[in-house]
Amino acid sequence: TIGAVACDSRGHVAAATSTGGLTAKRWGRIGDSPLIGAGTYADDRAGAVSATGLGESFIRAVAAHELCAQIRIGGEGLRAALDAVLADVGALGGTGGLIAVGPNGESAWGFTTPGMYRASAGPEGRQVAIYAE
Amino acid sequence: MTWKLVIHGGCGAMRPENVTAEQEELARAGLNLALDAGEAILASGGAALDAVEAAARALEENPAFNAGRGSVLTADGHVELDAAIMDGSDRRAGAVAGMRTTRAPIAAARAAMEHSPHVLLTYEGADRFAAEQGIEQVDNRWFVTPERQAQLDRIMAAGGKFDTDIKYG
Repeated sequence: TIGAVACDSRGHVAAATSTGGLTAKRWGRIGDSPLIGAGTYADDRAGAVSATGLGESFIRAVAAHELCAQIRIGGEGLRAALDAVLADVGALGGTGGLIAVGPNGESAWGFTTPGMYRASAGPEGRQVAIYAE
Repeated sequence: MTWKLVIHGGCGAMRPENVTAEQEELARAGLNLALDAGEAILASGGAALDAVEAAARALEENPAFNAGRGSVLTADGHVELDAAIMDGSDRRAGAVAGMRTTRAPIAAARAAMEHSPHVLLTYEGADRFAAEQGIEQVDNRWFVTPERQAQLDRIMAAGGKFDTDIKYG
């Protein structure tokens, strides 16, 4: 699974996710990536989110929308909302990762697997990483 | 207002001891190419929606990642593609699932958002819609790489339970 979230200079956010799913899947199984609100969500009132991991848990947690709702309704910060959603996914038995950006250009990422291919760019420069720091 | 782009190439059981230096280098190079594609749009005042599509397209084309070409394989050995895109300014969204012949899944998702009255299109219908929108169609084998075929072979030889540990995704 791959994903991208962005905030532009007008404060608009957007999210994109694309995947081949899980190896050896059958029966027409679809994970969270194409389900709006689960693996992909964007709302200028909160932020943009893309997920990767065991899709079934991200679907049940409605992860991407939940992260935005914790910000929009709960008043949480981006980092705290992301950590809370990853913990919720874990409580449902799943592992994976999230990337998120806010309409003010703030960003966060987190993952509960040994590694996540991730990178960011902004006027301040770039970061590229794979393993837990 | 400042711009920002964040991308991921998937998560899983990768550790320094099970990722070769060459795989790591390919992944880092792929991530940087995707940042190049999105940054070129954002740094010149472009839209977040265009930037995430451009970055996702760069990653879909890169066989190092599980999307587009280089996707993992289903139990019966073919590739099924899913994608979604969403614009935070008005919460329009487009998504596709189960596609087999559309080269650019994220472009098909965006076409679903902008040129159909629906959000989610699936399987043959989604491929047919993408073809009608002029999005390139390829044979399903175009997406398959020897590495992914070998991963499927290993899983099937071990009993065929799908990859819940996300060893390969």
